[in-house]
Amino acid sequence: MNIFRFLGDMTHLISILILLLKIYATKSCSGISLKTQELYALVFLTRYLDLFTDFISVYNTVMKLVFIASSLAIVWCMRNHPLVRRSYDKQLDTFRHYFLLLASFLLALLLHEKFAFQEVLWAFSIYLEAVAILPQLVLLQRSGNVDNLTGQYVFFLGAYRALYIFNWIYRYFIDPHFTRWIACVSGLVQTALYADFFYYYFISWKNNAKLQLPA
Amino acid sequence: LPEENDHDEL
Repeated sequence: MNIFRFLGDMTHLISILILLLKIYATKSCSGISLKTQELYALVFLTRYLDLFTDFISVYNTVMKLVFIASSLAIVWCMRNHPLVRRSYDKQLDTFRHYFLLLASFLLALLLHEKFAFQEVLWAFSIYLEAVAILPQLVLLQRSGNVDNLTGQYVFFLGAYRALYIFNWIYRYFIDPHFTRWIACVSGLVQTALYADFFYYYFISWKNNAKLQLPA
Repeated sequence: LPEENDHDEL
């Protein structure tokens, strides 16, 4: 464990806590893409299959449980909670995310560390996480004004993988045999997808103005 | 160090 990865995990946890706060405090999920949340739930479920077979550390196990439980709770809430589901922007959240599922799965069948069930699903979860934010970013562009908590949520979500890139650079310097090409290249793509969001987020922060994404 | 494809990261 190194500081970059720890900060990355904490940033990821903060983004989830912000989303839970928004949904719990405002009883609303306006501006949040259910499709992105469903993709994240699938990312965690397919990545943490080793939850009960490989014990790495208490921290690792606890964080995996938190990520799985929170992502499922958010999806459940957005689908079933009477107040929350009414505020879901169904007509704006129209990204065809099934293509993302299919593309990630096909890529995982081609590119993986080992052709084994758990490894192919692990690679699938890595590729899927890289593109899972797309429905959310498209929804933000369509909904125009972005409320504060949603903006913070997406910002921390993008920042976490950026910190992981520093973690991979650090681990490479510590041990040149350390290569995680699949995670690293996907992480770069994932962070790059946030580039324009980060730009408009920075502009809104500099001008102390509301976050506006161009349509 | 965990072997290569041990996924010790979240």
